[in-house]
Amino acid sequence: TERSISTFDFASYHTIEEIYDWMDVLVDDHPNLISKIEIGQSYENRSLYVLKFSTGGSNRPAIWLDTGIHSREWITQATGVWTANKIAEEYGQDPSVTAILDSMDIFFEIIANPDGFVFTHSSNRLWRKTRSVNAGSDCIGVDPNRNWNAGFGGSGSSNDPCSDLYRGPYAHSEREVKAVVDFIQGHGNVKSVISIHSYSQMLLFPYGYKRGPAAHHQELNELAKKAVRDLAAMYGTKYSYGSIANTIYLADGTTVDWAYDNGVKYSFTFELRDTGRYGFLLPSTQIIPTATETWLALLDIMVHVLENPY
Amino acid sequence: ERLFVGDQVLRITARDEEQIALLRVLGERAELQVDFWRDPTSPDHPADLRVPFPSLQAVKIFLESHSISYSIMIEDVQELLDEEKKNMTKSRR
Repeated sequence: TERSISTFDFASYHTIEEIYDWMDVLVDDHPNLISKIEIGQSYENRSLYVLKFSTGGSNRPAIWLDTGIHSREWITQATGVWTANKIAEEYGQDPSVTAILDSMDIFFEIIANPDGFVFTHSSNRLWRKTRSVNAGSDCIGVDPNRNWNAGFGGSGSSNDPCSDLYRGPYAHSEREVKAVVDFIQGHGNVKSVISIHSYSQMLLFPYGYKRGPAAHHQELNELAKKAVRDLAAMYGTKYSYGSIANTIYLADGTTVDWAYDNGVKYSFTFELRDTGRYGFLLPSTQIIPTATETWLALLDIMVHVLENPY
Repeated sequence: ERLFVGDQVLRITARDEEQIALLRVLGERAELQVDFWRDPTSPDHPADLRVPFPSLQAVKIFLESHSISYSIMIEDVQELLDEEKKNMTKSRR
């Protein structure tokens, strides 16, 4: 089989095998820029892969991106694929991307919940959680965005294993979460964490587990404001923005709260399109428009991280 | 494979905090097996609720009896899933 980036259809949804194969092709095509790292394995022993974009240096400041932690949010994995390709294409072409990668690394986990993703393809398209077995319950899985050690165990999460918001038995009980925790802490120089979800068109930042403002609230708010304005410039897609607690609701144990509490100032989470006609079943014709507009906001955040070292 | 034939997704607009509390109660009724795609949070943000076909009557009666306004966002979830699957197969070919 001929393996080529040019035959990959970015405007379609893909299986995990197709995406993992595509990652290898991307790495092969950009050997001096991209490498693939296995940061751990999922509950069902699937590899947790991260694409590392780096032009060299040692332990450079880094940006972490992840998509698909809630497996049914297919637009996010698809946006992840498009975005990773975009970063590769734009290095050496676009001055912003070039400047970022000349001094920082980008780590991109495109399928953050592989077991759940496979399950959405084979058995239940609307599966959200991991696939770990819960002792003493017939119900499977933990919500990996309630499993982080940041206000773990309180509002907006559940202690019922049958709930879609089940937080798990303890913080970082999920391998998929623990692998990221270990990676980011082991790296020690991650400056931004951007976790991508869908849907409802929001750009959010800490905190989710408490209503009080984060220490850098004003800066994060200003940056979010600019990012959603630039995003809207492409197709007019309207995003709201603000802290998780004040924009949606109190939610404990989330990725970006954990990142922020562990010293990553620029912690954001996206809720991508749609306006509510399709929910998690956004037609594939919307993948590229979604990814294209999201790119503008992502780039704003990444450039800000570059220009505001701390 | 789990099918979602006849399941609907309702877009619900709560008027006030009281109605939001009622929606949360609805979500906790395990026998209905409803699934909030967007949770009820504040009157500014509509909630989206997937309702399995067998629970449709009960859920709609609940909403109407409490004067909670809603519209049907997705008429038949399975129809969309079939469409999605068809598109993927076509694209792969």
